[in-house]
Amino acid sequence: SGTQGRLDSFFKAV
Amino acid sequence: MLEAKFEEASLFKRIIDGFKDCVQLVNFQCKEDGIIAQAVDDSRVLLVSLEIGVEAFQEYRCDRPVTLGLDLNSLSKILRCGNNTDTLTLIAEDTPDHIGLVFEDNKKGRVAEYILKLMDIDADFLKIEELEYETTISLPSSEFSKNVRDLSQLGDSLSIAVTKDNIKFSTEGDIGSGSVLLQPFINMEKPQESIKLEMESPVDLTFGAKYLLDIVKGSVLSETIGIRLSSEAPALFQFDLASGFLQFFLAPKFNE
Repeated sequence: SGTQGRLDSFFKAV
Repeated sequence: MLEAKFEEASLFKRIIDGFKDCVQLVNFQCKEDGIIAQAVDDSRVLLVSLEIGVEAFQEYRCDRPVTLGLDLNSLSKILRCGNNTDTLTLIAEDTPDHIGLVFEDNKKGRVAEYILKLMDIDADFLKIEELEYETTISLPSSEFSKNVRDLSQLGDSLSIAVTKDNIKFSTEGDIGSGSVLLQPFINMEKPQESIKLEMESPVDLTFGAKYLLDIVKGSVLSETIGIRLSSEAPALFQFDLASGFLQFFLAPKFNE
């Protein structure tokens, strides 16, 4: 049920 | 030179046990003010962020910032060799290719020394913005663990819905469905058993049960868990240490 989101959409690599 | 001494090895063991099953290779950054670590699981859905403050140590000295690339599977093998009540000292040079772990039982005069080779871990460090959350709850970590373990038997997704009156965990699967409804209350005599709820607007989020099953392993660190939810950001699950914390950021599922 539903599509799994990814962290990369929210956090940027530094 | 790093010398970080835990009064009891059990604390560091519990910290590592709290997240070793979801990430394997982790850079521990040691600085004057303590140790931090961050790692993302292979599917890039779950982020672990650890902070161990200086106060968590019996003695702490870090002359220069040093990064320790640790394979948690290997580290766990060595941690199992120490007794829980031993002191544990982590020792590293300024540009180390290995770390020393010294377990001491002062009553018996027993000293056990281990060397662990370090890994060169090429992992990007994610910048965690100050996120705005619509809902903050805290509850006994045992209550949270039970709900996650019980409901994950039925479905591979688990929803957490919060209104101003209650918190509802629920799931649906092939064999049936289940839900647990909790209401906030304050236990004056045992504050750690309280369920607290602060809400700006209701949220209803769905998470992969397998990630929540990883997160509940952090329960060994704290009697309570703090959960912050937003429809716009990864959920934050936090276990507080006496000095520091273990945080899990988990990206929710969404409907297309």
